[in-house]
Amino acid sequence: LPVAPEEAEDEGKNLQLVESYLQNFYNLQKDHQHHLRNKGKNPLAAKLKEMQAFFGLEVTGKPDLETLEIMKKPRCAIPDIGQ
Amino acid sequence: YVFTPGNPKWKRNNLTYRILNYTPKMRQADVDEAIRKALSVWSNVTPLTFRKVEDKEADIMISFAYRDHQDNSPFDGPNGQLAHAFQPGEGIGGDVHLDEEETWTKDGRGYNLFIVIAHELGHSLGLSHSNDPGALMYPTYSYTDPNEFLLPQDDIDGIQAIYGQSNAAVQPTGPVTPQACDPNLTFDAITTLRGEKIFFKGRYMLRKHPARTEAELNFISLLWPKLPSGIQAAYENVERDEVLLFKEDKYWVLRGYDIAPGYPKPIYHLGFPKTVKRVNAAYSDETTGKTYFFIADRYWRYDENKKSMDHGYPKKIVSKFGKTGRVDAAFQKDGYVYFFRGTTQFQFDPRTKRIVRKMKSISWFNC
Repeated sequence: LPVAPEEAEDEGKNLQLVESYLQNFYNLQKDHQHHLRNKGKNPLAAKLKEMQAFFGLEVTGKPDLETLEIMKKPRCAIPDIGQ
Repeated sequence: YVFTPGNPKWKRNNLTYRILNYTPKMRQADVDEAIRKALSVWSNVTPLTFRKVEDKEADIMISFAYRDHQDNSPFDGPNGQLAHAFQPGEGIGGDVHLDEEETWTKDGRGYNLFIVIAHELGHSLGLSHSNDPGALMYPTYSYTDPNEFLLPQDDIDGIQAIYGQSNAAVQPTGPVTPQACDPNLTFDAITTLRGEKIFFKGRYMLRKHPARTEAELNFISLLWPKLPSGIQAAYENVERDEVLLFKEDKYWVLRGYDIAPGYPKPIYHLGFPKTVKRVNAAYSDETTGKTYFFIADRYWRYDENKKSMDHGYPKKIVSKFGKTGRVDAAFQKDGYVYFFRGTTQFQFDPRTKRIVRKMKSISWFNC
């Protein structure tokens, strides 16, 4: 089915939430040339897996509901991995 | 628990702290008290001491800051990131910065300043984030009544691994986060709630939803900030869509998922004599409208329709329920009553008045 505009918007918001969360707390590099990324490697999914493992979630590498729920919780600004 | 990479620590135990500014959202005396109490959380379990200084550089400088405050880690406005702190070291090392745009309080509203500062001081002393959901050093915020706060064992282990034990004759210990499949797990109270089962343990509850294999561990305060930890008995009145929760000589009522106003009330309103000081366990039989309260080796029976205790009680538990004896927790499901005593669970059939099965207390968690 074509994705309804509001769903597309939600998806965009969620992706933005995931990226900034992983940049803030899991040392995801701010890489602005997504399209130049070499094939096969997906640092975002790898970092997402790190976050899911830390919080004892199912390690899928995908921003599922439980993962997004935790990312929306108020928290300490110190990274979870490394300083 | 996790040490900060590089294992930074203070080279001496007698540290100084200074409060650089105050938030207008709290009385200054309350901020001072929250910080003093947060420091004592760590000094109580280590040889560390903290002395307040007013007008010179201190090891730990505590301040409220707004957005970009020149430390390369700008805050993000209300909610989200609440505060940060720097690992032990000179200059900015050890300092704590709190996001001025948060709603800082001394209670359960907004963000409790004591809880957040106690967490940040863990970083100031060399700890990183723990992935124990019950630890103070867990990254996400969760409220605990400061008067009930006990530093969890995970955090005690972490900070003592850096600075050693306290000088106290008896080493303080802290609450351990329950693991659903720990065979030694026991429960304070258990109730059904709209088809779910809620297992109470200390300040935690394990929620078991019939459609989910895993039990979900939460702080009681996550759903009910006004409920104390250490709930001792609980039961659901399905017909009225209510759950009654007991601790010492008081009880609360949940209507649906919300604490009903006007509670807690004394348990004596239900008809208990003043000699009863607490309830060990309770369950309500939906078919008869009778609720059973277990206290030591006796039980009372309460009529939910008449809203009064039946006459001729208390009676000995063994007289009706066989050798279950003392009961920690109980609930009814599909006509059977499940009694919990320590790590053992008894399935009781009220029709035949017999225990039909004996299981481990954690049998509901698909371990």
